[in-house]
Amino acid sequence: EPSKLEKDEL
Amino acid sequence: MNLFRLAGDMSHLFSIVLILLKIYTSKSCAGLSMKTQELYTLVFVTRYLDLFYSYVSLYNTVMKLIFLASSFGILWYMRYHKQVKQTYDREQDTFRHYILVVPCAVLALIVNNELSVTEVLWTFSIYLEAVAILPQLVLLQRTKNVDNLTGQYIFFLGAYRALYILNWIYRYWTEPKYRQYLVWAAGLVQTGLYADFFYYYLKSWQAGEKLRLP
Repeated sequence: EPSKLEKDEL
Repeated sequence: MNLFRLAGDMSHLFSIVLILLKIYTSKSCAGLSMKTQELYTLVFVTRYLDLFYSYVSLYNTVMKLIFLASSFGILWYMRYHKQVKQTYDREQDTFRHYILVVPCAVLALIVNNELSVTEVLWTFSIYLEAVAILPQLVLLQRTKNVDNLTGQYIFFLGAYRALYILNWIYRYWTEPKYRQYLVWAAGLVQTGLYADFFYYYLKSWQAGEKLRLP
């Protein structure tokens, strides 16, 4: 599920 | 975190340090586009709203705070510092914000991972970052007098993006679950915008001269 992608970059 | 990502972040950070150094030591912001700086500030504000609701690492949090603080710091200097604000090329820096902000906002509403306020704002920041350098590049073309620090600033900003692409390629192979197509597309566009600049920068550098644009 794309929306659950963790945003771990700046 | 891989080395490409770290090097990319450091390059980004270094570009900001350079610009602050230039402003602080020369008390001048000649050649810098306030429009680009304002757009970057908007990028950081809309993207780092996640400081309030998600935590990844101390490193990420600290870097986010540094990017936010430094972008507001640069803007403060350009707008309010007695000497610095007089060196701003107001007549040349005429790029209109809405030309970039409106299409990015519309695109973020249409193409996103989830139609929620935070997600659309985050997506908007991704799109806007890709094109936020344009006013600076236009200003560069117009004034043609590129001092070393401004040239280096743009160079390191471009290097940051190029290193992020290497980071994505690395993560594509090492992390099967990491697939950020939207971010990658925007990142490719952003790096592409620097291609022309890089070409002239490296040419001037090879010739051992100051950066000159045709």
